[in-house]
Amino acid sequence: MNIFRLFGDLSHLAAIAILLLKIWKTRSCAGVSGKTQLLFAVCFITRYIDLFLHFVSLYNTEKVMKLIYISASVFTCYLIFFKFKATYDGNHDSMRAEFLIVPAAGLACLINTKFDAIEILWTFSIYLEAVAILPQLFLISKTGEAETITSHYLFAQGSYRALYILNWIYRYHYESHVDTIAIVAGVVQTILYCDFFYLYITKVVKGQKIVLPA
Amino acid sequence: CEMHESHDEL
Repeated sequence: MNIFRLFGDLSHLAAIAILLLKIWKTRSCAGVSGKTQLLFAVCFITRYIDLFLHFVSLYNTEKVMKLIYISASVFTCYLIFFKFKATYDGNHDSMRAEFLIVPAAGLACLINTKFDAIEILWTFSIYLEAVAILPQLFLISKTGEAETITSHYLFAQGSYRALYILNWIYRYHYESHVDTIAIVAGVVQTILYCDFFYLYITKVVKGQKIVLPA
Repeated sequence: CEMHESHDEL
């Protein structure tokens, strides 16, 4: 474990907590893409499937973190699609999730480190996570704005994988460890946030709201 | 060298 990975995971936990707080406090999921949250839940379940297969006692923080990620993302989907369904902005959350899931599944079958079920599921979850934020960014471009709290969520979510890139550089240099699939997907994922990062740093940090040119 | 162990990151 190195500082970049630690802060990456903390940033990821912060993003999940910020979103849950926003929905719970405002009792509304306006401006939040339910599809992105569904895709994240699929990512966690397919990536941490080993938790279900051979459940081992929660002997380390990693198992606890995986359970937190899975339960928090499923709970977020429950809030969006059930509890606060009336506030879900369905007609703006219109990016076709199939256009993300099918290519990720296809690519996972073509490019992977080992052709076995668990490895393919892990690879699928890595590819899917890289593009899972697209429906959320698409929704913001459709509505033309993002609530400040949602911007903080996106900043934390984007920073998590950006910090992981630093973690991979660190591990390559000091541990000669390299996981090419995770690195390439993580770089793609972070690049997708660049436009948002620019808006966040030039606007939200100065207290303005993000309003996209309509 | 690429040490291929099971993916040990979240």
